[in-house]
Amino acid sequence: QASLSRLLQEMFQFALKRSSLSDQASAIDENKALLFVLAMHLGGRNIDGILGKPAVEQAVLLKNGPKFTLRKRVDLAQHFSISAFIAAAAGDGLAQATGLFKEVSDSKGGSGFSFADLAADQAGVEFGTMAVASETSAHSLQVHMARITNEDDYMPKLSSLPEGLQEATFKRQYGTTEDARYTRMQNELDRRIDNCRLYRD
Amino acid sequence: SDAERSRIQLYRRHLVESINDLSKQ
Repeated sequence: QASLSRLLQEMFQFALKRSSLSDQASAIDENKALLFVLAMHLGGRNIDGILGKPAVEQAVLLKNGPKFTLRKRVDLAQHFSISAFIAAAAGDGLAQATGLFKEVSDSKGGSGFSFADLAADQAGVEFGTMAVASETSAHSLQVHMARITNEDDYMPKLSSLPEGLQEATFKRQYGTTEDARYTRMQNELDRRIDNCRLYRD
Repeated sequence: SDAERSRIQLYRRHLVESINDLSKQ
């Protein structure tokens, strides 16, 4: 296992170099391609087929290569990168809704509603939004991420965020996602994400 | 578009190379 930061650093160094090649290069376009490839790989999808290439190299890595983690969890790296891609490709509204839908669905007999998953989703949305908001924002993300070492810069801390809440427990403790008790948790997630250096600067 | 497709191919190649490098470290 390896921190997602290691892979993000490598990928954004490449993006930064390519964006600097000419005046015509678009940092937004580079970031979109990067986030697509990253989300597909971490989501376990081999895109060699889509690209019309032999499906060998990436297939081997998917099977035997390192698993990338956030906060030492493979699932959080997946939540983060897939939300970042959706936000960059389709906008933050759809990306937020997708993350929340997954957790509500998990509370109905799956792994349970997880505020940690939601934190990774929402940090990913912030990241993906920044990646395409403007050329300036896209470039500044590349500059920061090309030197990234610390997950704290882009991923909030997870201490005391409840997880594994089944539907009945969730309803008892938070009511619905419109409830003031839920809003308090959402505000806490927002606060933690806003405190990450990447989104603060 | 063709430009997007070739850009994605470049990033896919770099992803594979990066992961291979990280595996060796």
